[in-house]
Amino acid sequence: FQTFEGDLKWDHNDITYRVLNYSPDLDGDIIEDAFRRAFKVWSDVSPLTFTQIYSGEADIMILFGSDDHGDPYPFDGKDGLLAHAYPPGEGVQGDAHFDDDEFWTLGTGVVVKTRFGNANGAVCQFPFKFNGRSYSSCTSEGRTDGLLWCSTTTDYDKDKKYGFCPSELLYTYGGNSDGDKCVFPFIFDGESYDACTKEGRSDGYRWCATTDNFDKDKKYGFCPNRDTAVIGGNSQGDPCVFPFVFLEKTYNSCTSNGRDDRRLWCATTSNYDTDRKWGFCPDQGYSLFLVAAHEFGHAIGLEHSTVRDALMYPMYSYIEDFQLHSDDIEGVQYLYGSGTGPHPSPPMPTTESPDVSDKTTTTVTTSPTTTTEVVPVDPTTDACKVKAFDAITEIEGQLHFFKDGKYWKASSARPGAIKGPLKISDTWPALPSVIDTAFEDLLTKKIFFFSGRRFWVYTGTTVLGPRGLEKLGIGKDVEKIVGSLQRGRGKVLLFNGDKYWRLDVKTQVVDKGYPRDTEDAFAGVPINAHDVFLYKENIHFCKDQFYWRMTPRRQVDQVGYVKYDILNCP
Amino acid sequence: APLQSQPQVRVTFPGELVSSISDDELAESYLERFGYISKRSRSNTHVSISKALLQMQKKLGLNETGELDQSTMEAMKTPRCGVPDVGN
Repeated sequence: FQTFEGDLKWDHNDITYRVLNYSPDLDGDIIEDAFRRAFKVWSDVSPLTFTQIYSGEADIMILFGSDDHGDPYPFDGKDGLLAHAYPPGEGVQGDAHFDDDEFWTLGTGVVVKTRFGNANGAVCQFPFKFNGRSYSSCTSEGRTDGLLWCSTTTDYDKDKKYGFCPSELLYTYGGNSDGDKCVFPFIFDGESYDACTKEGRSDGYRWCATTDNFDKDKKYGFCPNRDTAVIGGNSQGDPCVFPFVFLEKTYNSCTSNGRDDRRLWCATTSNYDTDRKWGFCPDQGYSLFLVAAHEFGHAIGLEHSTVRDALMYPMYSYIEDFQLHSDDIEGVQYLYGSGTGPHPSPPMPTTESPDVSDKTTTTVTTSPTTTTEVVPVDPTTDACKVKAFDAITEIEGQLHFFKDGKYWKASSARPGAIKGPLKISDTWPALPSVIDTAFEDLLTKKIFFFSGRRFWVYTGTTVLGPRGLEKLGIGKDVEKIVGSLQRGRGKVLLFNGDKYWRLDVKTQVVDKGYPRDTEDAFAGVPINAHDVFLYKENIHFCKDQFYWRMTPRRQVDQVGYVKYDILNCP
Repeated sequence: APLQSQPQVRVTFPGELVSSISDDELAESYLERFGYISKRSRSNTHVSISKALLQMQKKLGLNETGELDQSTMEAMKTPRCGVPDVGN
């Protein structure tokens, strides 16, 4: 392995990263997951941690761009240079850039994540069978609205599992329209457009207006690439048009005719001979995960390795079951040490452990040679010493923080003033000590408490319950409800991590069509959040001592500490 | 399969980056881009290219011939990271 001259490295281990934009080739969730996994490659073998932030300057800023993309090192079109990254430091240092003239996949061809349908966002399975015919790409067959769909199993006829494919007719990404679909035709600069366009931009990204008049409304988004979008040529990102005419012959699929390099291409209008618009058909593409893991190696201080099988070797090659090479591990550990590995375990006390059933322990070493003394600490006397609360919710305008039979109240009008601890049993005698989530129904002022598979409803001092979750229509496989979110008009969303339900508070039954996948509707928050609550109109997802704040338009705009930023602890 | 082979027509596609540079020019550009030769020392002399090729072949684990052989040319055409191999 090699390090940069002067052993450039970060002076802190808690590295932050921010994804500035996304490639049209892959769904945003898949891109973020690839980056998460790429960082994990390094955090598993070092003391480094990587946390995604959504605003401000991160240590590692990640962007997709092509050709001249804002630094002195332009990319070079398809193939050739795939990405580059800078060694640790301020400003552009530490940043990673990916060439968006490449076709980004997970290394084995187009990845089409579906939306809507009945497959919970699963990816398309190609080829799939529909009405006895085999399909190798998304199709609008069987529909009258022209929307592209695919089967998420190999046999739609048998399994009936499907979802809709990326299309500007369904949604956009980025821009300022919160994912709204394109509106066609739309007016831009006085001209009418019937399709996504690159006009008005110098970066080659295809966009559309999400109202009928961009000049007036200024609302826009970027068009996701269809699974048949071409790479390179003179129509990057435009979909193939089938059938197309080439040298007076009609083609219904990609062809290598006209070329002597056997590469498949298609026309992006119905007639190549007249329009001469074309591009290469999607190939295996490059694994964003593998390339990102390599670039992040640079971003933490590693240069290119001379070991051919090492991740830090400069040439790209696809590996199905990736494992970090010992040369890479030696490199990162040379800079940062070995860390605790992927599954750190708590330190073992050297004397007999006291009863820690309801307390955590602090280990105090009085001198290097004496026996270690274990001092129990009860964090529940001070809200600022609680690492993670069981539940947080707003009741009668005050935030309530629940933990192990106690709770605290904090007024948003007087930041820093915390009242408590108070005993849960003094205020709500029927409740158990651990509350998973709670919410106040804004219409009736009833307070719902959830613990395990049971729930209680308090109206003043009158209580109903406990009753089982099955009464709400929630299946027996659900262990508990960890979060709740008032949605107005007597509806509340109930979360158990990766799934959520919509509860009709009046009928006390969840609505049809639920559960749904949390990550589909609330992108960018941890799906294993242990608490979800509404505060000042924003949605908060908690994990450990952190929270992810999501605006009513479902954009994560802040990640912070519950203790410092919500409780206002010193 | 077609019963009789048809003459293959080769078309020049608009916008395609048709490489008109020679292997030597491509090699020099590669060696310069990835830090094996500096712009100043790019004097087209066979000696400096040969030395840089040796360095590149060693760095990338290729046969160290100092010549622009087929495996070296293939390596230069393989997709890769844009960070230089040598220098800053």
